[in-house]
Amino acid sequence: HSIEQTELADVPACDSLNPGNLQLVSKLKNHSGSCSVDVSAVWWEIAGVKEPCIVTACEYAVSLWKLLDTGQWEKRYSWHFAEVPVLQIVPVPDVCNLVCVALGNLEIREIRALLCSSDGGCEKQVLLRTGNIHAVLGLTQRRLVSSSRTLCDQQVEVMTFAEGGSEEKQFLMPPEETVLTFAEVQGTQEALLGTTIMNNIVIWNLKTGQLLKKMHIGDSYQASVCHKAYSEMGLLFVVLSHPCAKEKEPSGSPVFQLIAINPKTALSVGVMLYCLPQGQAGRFLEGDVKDNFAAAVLTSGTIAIWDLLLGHCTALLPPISDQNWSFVKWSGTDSHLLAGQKDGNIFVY
Amino acid sequence: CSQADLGPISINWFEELSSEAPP
Repeated sequence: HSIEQTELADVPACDSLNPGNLQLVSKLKNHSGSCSVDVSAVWWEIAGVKEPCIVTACEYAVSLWKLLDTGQWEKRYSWHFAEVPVLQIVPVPDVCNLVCVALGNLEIREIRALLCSSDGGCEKQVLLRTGNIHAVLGLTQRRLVSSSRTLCDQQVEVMTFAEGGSEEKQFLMPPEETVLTFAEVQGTQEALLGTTIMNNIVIWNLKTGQLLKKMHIGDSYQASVCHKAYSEMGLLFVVLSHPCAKEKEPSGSPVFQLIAINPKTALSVGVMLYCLPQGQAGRFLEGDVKDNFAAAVLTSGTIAIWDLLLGHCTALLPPISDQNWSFVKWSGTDSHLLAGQKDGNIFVY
Repeated sequence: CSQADLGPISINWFEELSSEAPP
């Protein structure tokens, strides 16, 4: 009923990997002085032309950067926050000239949309949601899903950004347990997946708001984060990371895992473990999955990248200038990897 | 993974679950 069969791909030795597989394209230094917390990429219309821009977040400021012909990055806009610090950027696919951010201390207390006035002259911010927010994700078709909890119930809300700046709201049927992460299901339009605090995976119908199924995926790993889900041949494939995974197992250190679930029967089986190469220590701190590639910042301060189809780690990026990596994101606008350090250095690979 | 581990599979699982779940 739970994860039983897990294949291990051949784990290459550490020596065969190097960051040479990654090509450094440019570097961006944010001199804001406060701790750098996140990075993302967004389409933004500047002087009538839609351009891929980089968004950086420090504790109390979010900035939009445009790439100049000289290869240098120019800061175009900055949004400032006086009271509550920024926790993460929430990219919304299919949206131009808008970026969402989650603010809070340990937990998310606010979600705000950051935009500019129609003439592009000044920065604006709109408060979208407040409360004890546990999970938030930008979805395709200009939507944003979030879950918040009061003492007695949970609300799962989908907001759609209409052209012209207005928002429409819809509620999904909440599960009894707190939702920790969301993921869209590629290959099944209108299916949304969530992981819960009780190690269950839930599926909604985004169109009707129905809660379709709750599936237990086993107790081997607690607090799994779902990074990607896709439906193929009647099965649901889910890529999870495990913040609580043991640092050393005989097979190496597992960082990501691919599991297959039959949504009809709620039975699941482990398909693949994505481990660190021999000789590498560390476990998952934070990471991102796009298409067939997974990237993770490890407790060792190194970034590791896996090809999910090959099944093994294909590149290791050690700390640069004696600074550990603190976050990593795949660009949503092109094929770049954005790697960040706490002091505000962003490296584009 | 073999089909036996996961029970009977349906390509149309999303539509079937949507028709079975409470509105």
